[in-house]
Amino acid sequence: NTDDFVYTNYHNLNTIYSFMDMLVAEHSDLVSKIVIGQSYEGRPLNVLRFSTGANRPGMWLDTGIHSREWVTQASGVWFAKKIVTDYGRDPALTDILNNYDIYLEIITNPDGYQYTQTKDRMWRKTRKPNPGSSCVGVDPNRNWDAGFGGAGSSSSPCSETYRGPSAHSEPEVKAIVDFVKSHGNIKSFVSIHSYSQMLLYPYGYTRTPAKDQAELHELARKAITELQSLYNTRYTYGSIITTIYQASGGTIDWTYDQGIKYSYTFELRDTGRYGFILPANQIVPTAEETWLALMAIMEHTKNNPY
Amino acid sequence: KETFEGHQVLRITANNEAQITLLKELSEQGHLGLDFWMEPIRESLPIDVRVPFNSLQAVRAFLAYNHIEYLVMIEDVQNLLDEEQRQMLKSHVIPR
Repeated sequence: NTDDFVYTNYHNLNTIYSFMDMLVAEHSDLVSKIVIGQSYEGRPLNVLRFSTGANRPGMWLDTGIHSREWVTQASGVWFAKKIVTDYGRDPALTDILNNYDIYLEIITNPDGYQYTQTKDRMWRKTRKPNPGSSCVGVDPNRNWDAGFGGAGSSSSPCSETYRGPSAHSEPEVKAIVDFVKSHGNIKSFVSIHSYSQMLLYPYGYTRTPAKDQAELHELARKAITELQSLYNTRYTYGSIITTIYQASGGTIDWTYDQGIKYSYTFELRDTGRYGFILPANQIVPTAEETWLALMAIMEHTKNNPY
Repeated sequence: KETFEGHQVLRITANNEAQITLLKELSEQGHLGLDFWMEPIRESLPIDVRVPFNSLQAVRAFLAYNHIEYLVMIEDVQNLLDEEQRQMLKSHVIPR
């Protein structure tokens, strides 16, 4: 059961899928599993829906679209357990869930994750072959219809930042696009990566500031203050293009342009000792501190309807 | 299965725009098999790159020749991955 699940360790794909099923079985009044599509290799794209009533607006979280960022998926597992544990106990989360649904996609790139577990621990992209090239996969964080094809993405299939042949060409991306559009009432969207300790908001594809930049910046400051209060982990924050680099076709640029005001992307621990091989004993501290920031964003979303 | 014996991850600190340009040129040398975990963008951001064993000598020589500072962030990537694997296996054999 999910009480005995080892949150302090990394797990393979099947174990995480089983964890999701266990969580649903144990908390069927609160959690359900939605399959929003299939990966290129035919794996289900599972989303956990935490809901206490019908017709609620939604808040979206996804982890691990870049498969080698294992602390991200592991944190997603911890978040799922945290939600069911805190509902009814933590007044802030309870209030959120009494008014909003939370959607959590823990394994956003399952083919890539499986590949990191079995063939190449440093794999980042999807696993769809590219016609005419021996190089496989697309960077799913350059595949969105937001400045698609612009600077900060590559047209070369062999590049780690290959954008793909067209926007939303990757089933892992298209599934989220279809879900967000069909839902029609997602109010916040946080896409979680690692590492480098940053909280970023749009835009990445243009230097034009987002129209809500002042509010997004202030909320980022608040979220990072909360995060740092636990272990004093140092984070930076700002727009993608000014804080890290120009990146076209990114997830949250698309969600923001769809009208989801509270669109953020996270880069979790660490700043440069282990990179993508963060030791498992840092999973829970990473998840704990990140959760504080996620709560700040979700509370702000609830308190500032638009 | 892809292994990473002898691969190192270097953390590079560029001190000026000229060094950034040099590092961008380095990143385009496909034959070196470099995997930039954090790309050369601007001086204020560190650059992390995984360097295969066969390219270590060339990359280190390039950095030294151009007076670009770096430190070894990960001495041997495979050692870390082996430890990670041991930890994962350990969690599977513990009776719950």
